[in-house]
Amino acid sequence: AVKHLKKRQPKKTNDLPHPNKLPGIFDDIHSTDGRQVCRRHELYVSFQDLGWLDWVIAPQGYSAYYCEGECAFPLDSCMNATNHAILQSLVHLMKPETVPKACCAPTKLSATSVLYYDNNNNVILKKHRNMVVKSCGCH
Amino acid sequence: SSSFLRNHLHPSSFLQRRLSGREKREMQREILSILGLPGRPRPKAPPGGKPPSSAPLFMLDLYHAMASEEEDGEVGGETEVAWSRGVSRPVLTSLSTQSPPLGRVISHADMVMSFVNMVEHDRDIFHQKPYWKEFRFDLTQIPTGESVTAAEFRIYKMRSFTRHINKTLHISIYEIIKEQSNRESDLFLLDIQELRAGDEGWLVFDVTAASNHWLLNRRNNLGLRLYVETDDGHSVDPGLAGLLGRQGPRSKQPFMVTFFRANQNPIRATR
Repeated sequence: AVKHLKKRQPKKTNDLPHPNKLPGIFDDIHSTDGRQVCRRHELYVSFQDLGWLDWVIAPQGYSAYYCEGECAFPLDSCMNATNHAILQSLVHLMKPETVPKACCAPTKLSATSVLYYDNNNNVILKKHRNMVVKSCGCH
Repeated sequence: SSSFLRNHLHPSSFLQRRLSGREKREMQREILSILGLPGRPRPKAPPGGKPPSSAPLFMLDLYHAMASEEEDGEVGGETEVAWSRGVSRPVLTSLSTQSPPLGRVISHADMVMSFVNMVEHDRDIFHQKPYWKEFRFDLTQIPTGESVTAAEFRIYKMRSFTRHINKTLHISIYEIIKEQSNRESDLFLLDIQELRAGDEGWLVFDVTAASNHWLLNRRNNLGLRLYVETDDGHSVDPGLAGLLGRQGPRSKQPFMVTFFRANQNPIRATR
């Protein structure tokens, strides 16, 4: 069957970068000019380094993360871009000196809980909302 | 490099330099204010040794339950923490598996405070009947702008070895509204539970109703009084019934736990 297959001419396509292609682990997460695309980065806040473990019972610290990276056209779907951000990055291409690129910022945040002693040795468990970045995007 | 914010993946964009002592204190104050603290707490060792460990152990259980809920990414704790309801019937559990009262109350709580028992008065068999045990909790640390969604009093009961081991005991908890010098104090019934004299474990009483009073005047301590009676109404010394107070081991001392939720409509101060 294989020898009957005619060698197919590769179709001519103008290969724009795939707007919906998620960067796989082997894909380069850098945009065309080598800078990092917008994504989440590790950021560990250590209560131990703060010297607070005499009153903080748990945790010893927590991963807060942060968002950093380029929001340059085309805004791939891995950048979680809003429609407004896509439009803004297009206008930025036309008038770069007047309209800035979209910003890389958290799109979903979650809570973290801290267990600690107060001045009277009562134990307090406090939930702090919006303390951990779950995902980043272009806004 | 001793900065407390450390990232592992690539040199961060902001200027890395050693902070001066003052700058470090400034940044720590910033973080404390994000954690809702006016300053860093200075827990002092209580007179006569180590503080009771029963409340910290219970709160550590609770912390792990809430932390695992957050890991599931349920922002705001929408998932139910699978804890049993422990209020309507006597919940006799051992310390390691004692369960906080309600799943929803925990996952919706912004803050949980445990209070160690400050003072204890006993009217025991060396006094006239009825016998009782009294506990005091310092509520001055309760923050304003939070509403109480649940409160419970937890006390450990040892197996009672009196001859009535199979007798039913009725344990009632009252809030001391006002102490009177020339007569019995004004009391407000909060919860009653029945159990066998031979039972052992943590008893959980629902004292949420008392929070209506203490949010109004938190200057006073909260006073709770505990009575034990047999089926035929005879008063039993709580100590003889196996209820542990401050004389019990650190991991079995009584404590109170209160669940708070940030006020959606903060109380307007009267002009």
